[in-house]
Amino acid sequence: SVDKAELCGSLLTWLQTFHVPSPCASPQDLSSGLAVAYVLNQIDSSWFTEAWLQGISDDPGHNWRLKVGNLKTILQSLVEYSQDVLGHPVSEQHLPDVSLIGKFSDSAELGKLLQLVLGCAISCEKKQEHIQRIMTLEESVQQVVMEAIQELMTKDTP
Amino acid sequence: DPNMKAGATSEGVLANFFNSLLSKKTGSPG
Repeated sequence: SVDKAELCGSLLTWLQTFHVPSPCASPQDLSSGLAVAYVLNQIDSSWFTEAWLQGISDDPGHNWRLKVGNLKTILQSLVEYSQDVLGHPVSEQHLPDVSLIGKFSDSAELGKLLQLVLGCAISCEKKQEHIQRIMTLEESVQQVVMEAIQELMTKDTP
Repeated sequence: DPNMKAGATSEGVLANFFNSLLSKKTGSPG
């Protein structure tokens, strides 16, 4: 399977193409969930609405409980979006441990979270825009993104 | 140049993959 820490680095590069109003240059920046929430709002604002964004704490500082709370909200909405809107449930092996992201900015778990965000971007109504943007990225980044998508497409192994 | 050839091949694989995603119906990644 794709190395999730390497995946995290490449998907961070991809995330930066969204130009969200919150830092997203490092796993630490993403550990509050705020930047990811802004990206999801850009991916589908009819599901990840402004009202939904208001429910994400915008200044959790070093309070890991607030961060984990944000990340749990985000993960739950992502899982529901995949199932209810895109029609493909997220399998258990792809679910990140958000407490490790909130407490330690764990890049492997963050890679798994960003992989789910990527899955939404390449399947949503605006997928053409997202896929074309991915195709402008550096080839080595595209390679990792491709492998991450292929892994998501692979059915569960027993 | 074998390196150039390898580069062109990998570029082709990437382009094929992402173009095939583009042609898929929305909401059907797999």
